[in-house]
Amino acid sequence: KMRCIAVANEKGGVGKTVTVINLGAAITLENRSALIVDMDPQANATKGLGIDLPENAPSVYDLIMDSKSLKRDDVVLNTRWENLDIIPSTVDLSGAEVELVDEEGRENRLKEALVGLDLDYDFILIDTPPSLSLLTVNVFATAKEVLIPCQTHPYAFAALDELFDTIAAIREGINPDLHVSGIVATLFDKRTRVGRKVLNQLQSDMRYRDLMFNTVIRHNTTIAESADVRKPVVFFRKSSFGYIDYNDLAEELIAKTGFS
Amino acid sequence: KMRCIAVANEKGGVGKTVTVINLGAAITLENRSALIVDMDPQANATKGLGIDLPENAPSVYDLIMDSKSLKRDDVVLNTRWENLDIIPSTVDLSGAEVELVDEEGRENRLKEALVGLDLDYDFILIDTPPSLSLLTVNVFATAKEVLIPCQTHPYAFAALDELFDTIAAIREGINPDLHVSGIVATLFDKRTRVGRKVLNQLQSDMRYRDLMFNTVIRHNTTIAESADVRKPVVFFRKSSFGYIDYNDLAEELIAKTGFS
Ligand SMILES: Nc1ncnc2c1ncn2[C@@H]1O[C@H](COP(=O)(O)OP(=O)(O)OP(=O)(O)O)[C@@H](O)[C@H]1O
Ligand SMILES: Nc1ncnc2c1ncn2[C@@H]1O[C@H](COP(=O)(O)OP(=O)(O)OP(=O)(O)O)[C@@H](O)[C@H]1O
Ligand SMILES: [Mg+2]
Ligand SMILES: [Mg+2]
Repeated sequence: KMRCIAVANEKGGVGKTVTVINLGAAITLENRSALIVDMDPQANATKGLGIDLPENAPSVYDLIMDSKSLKRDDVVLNTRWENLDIIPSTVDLSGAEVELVDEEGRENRLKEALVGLDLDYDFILIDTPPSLSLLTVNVFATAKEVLIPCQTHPYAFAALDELFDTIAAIREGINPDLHVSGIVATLFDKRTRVGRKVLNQLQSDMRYRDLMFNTVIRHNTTIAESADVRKPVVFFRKSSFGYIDYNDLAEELIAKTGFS
Repeated sequence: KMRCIAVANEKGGVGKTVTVINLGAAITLENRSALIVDMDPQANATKGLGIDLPENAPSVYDLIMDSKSLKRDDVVLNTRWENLDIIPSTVDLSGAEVELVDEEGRENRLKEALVGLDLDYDFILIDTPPSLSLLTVNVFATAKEVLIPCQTHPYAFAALDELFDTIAAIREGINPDLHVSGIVATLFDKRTRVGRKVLNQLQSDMRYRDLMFNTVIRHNTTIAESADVRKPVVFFRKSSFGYIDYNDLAEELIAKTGFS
């Protein structure tokens, strides 16, 4: 049974892209296959996995605008790592919002396009931009689960409220199956008072505590270094915190199939 | 002469809000007045300055949707610190994008509203969300300068390209006066190779090097702590890196009146 997971948080810079890249890679180390779908016009997941798209190559933008004309092999690319594929993004995607404004059913474009590709992976992870715009709504209409990276900082914690409201609205309207599969604390530095405080808030707040992954992603310079060499950290340095934490998260996600 | 500055970068989590709050505060330590305009629906600048808006109090959303009915004292609030005022935001602002989609001149709403308030400050700093959407376009139509915080990391560096294209398009279309007053490196940690590498790229790239502020904002836990107590770091701990760096940035900005 294929699991389709949106990785989302409207707060910027909380580790959405880092989580998509590294969780995807770690899933393949658990002998499962993963497809990354990059739904951010900044295409950081695409770049972070070493993909340089030729000038007019099709991307997720073409899939959303005109899926009928595309076959799977046109848009689903292999990365250098086995069992880890990607549907890449380009800056063209930032035009989709305005171009689709008058289209009927514009929120279901991604969903219909992916169904048409007849995909076969254990996991699909979809990276989202830091906004609750049409692109993110498309992702929420497509996925069954939402995985929420939350930086251990007050601004990121405060953003959860609005995100949960949006997910509830999507569930009532366009996608009744959508549920939060978990919140993962990210960029955690146990030496800072504010980091420990926010982690404690996440783990004790009635609204979030049952959704928290046990795994906490620690602040780890190797993760930033791995982004610079365009590799997942799990394929960059085996002894790093990043390697350990994302492997733990993958194991926990795979084990956590029961929905809450 | 009032200087109106947009603080913008589509990449999330690069320190836009931290810069607006702390640069605004540091400007008041140079005996000048500053108004913060919070144009992010997440309202982090509003919360970060200790403002808790009552349920139906007017905010920047009301100003954009119906400015004629509002007087200055309805929307311009004092903070606890002298010469530092704010036009607050609320989550309602996220509705403006859709609500204004068919309105003529929707990109000039903020500009017309601020003109109508007859403001008198040395500096106006406008915080933006991490996207190049209608809200950010409104800010680019209003401001004369753009100050770009750029985290010393590959993803943030890569985002500059698109941001400069957008600013060029705004300059040709709706606001010929708009120019980049500077790029400030943020979250800099000199101990990391990738941090030093990206700072070097910023300081040597033909497109950006003449725009770089000499001041570099260092990664500094006190800044995150100050956000937690909802104070600018310059009013929270006088001996911290954050205090030093944002004061340096304010001095440099005030001195840098010549346009490039
Ligand atoms: N565990 C970590 N340790 C150290 N640095 C990290 C970690 N996770 C993320 N980062 C760094 O933090 C920054 C933000 O991460 P990332 O770009 O993945 O966030 P995002 O939520 O996808 O941002 P955006 O909102 O712009 O899409 C990047 O510079 C990234 O390398
Ligand atoms: N110099 C710094 N040292 C340490 N932490 C910092 C520094 N600048 C920003 N931060 C932290 O980094 C995170 C991102 O900062 P901030 O929220 O200001 O970025 P932003 O660009 O406004 O994000 P968004 O794109 O979501 O609006 C916050 O947790 C903030 O406290
Ligand atoms: Mg991202
Ligand atoms: Mg911000």
